[in-house]
Amino acid sequence: ERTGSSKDEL
Amino acid sequence: MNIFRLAGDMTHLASVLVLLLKIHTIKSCAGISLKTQELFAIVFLTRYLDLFTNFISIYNTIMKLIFLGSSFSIVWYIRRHRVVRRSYDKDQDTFRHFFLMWPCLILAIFINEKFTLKEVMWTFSIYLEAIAILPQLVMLQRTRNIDNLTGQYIFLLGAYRAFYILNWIYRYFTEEHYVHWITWVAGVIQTLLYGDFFYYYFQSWKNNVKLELPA
Repeated sequence: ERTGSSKDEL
Repeated sequence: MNIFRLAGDMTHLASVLVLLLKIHTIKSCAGISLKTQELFAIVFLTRYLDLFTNFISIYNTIMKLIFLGSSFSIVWYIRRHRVVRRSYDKDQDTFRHFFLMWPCLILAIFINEKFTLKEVMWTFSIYLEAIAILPQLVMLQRTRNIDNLTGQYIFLLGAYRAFYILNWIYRYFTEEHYVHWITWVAGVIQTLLYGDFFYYYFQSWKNNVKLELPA
């Protein structure tokens, strides 16, 4: 999965 | 989701559970800084503004709800609970914590990835989380005597940050467009703050003696 977003972290 | 990220989230979750366990079963918050707990509650509140508008996964939503719920209930316990609040060492917890919020807010207004309310609040939460542990560390330094659960709580929090750095390194090499200077710099600073504590924690563990910080 290549999303590259830190918004999926908590 | 990689193994480092999962380990980071699990140690974070464990830290919260250890603290709730201490408060709920022993009915004591001795050695715990209310100031740090209030800052964590503000961190989660400002970071998860997109809780209901930006769906990522069931896992993410549940974890966000757990962190929001636990941080606010910990603050409630220390401030309002009939028994727990009596164990709060108010005199040792004198850090002017709300003053930490201004530099974070100003920094977030000027240094962010996008100038929107949600993005600035998210960035603010990243900066604030980096230094939210300071009142707790100051309190530890003052009381010096640290009970097992408090020691484990802070150790798990530090472990969570260390795993997140490994997670970023992993993601940097495996994902495209994964460069996030703001979270990285704030995250590294946050992890470094635990360095001193880690040192004494491992010393006490290695020598099998009670954890005590030097004066």
